[in-house]
Amino acid sequence: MNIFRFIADLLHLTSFFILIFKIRKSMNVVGLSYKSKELYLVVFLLRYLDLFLYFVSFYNTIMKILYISLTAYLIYIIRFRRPYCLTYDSQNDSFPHLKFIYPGAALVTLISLDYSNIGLFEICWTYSIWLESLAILPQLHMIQQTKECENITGHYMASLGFYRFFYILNWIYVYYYTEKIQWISTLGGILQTALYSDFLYVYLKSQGRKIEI
Amino acid sequence: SKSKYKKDEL
Repeated sequence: MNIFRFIADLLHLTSFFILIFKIRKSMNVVGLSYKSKELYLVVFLLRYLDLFLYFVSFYNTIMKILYISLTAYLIYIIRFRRPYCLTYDSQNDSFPHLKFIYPGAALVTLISLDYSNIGLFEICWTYSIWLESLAILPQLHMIQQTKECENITGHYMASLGFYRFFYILNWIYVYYYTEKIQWISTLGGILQTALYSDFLYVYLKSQGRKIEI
Repeated sequence: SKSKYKKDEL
């Protein structure tokens, strides 16, 4: 554990609480993509299958359980909890996200380099890395449809975007001291941050004013 | 070995 990874994890955790705060305060879920949340739930459920395989640390275990449960809770609020779910904008949450869930899974299974002893978990983990890198697309699509996004939604998306950026700093740090590199997570993280970069640029430039896309 | 595949990141 180093400071970059710790900041990254806290940013990630913060993004959930910003979102819960936004929904409670505004009493609506306008501008939020349910589909992105659904993808994140698949990501966490697949990646954290290792909760049943081995123990790393209390910190990791608690974070994993929080990521899964907070994502499930937000899905419940956005789609099923009244009155919030009545304001869900399904018209603009129109990204065809299911179209890359299945081809992606097939692709990862096919290009796995280490068939012999990789095991099902390794394939699930790899897939979760790539799926996470794309999971924000429905949310980005949504704010592009509406051409603007509320400040607090912007804070939520920015903390979610900067979290992976700080993981990149963490990987650079780890590589510098140990010369170890995990290519899949590093490349997935770079792709993920790149997809956010446009938004993060606009976010930083807006400096708290209304974010227009 | 099993530890080779142990993931310590989130």
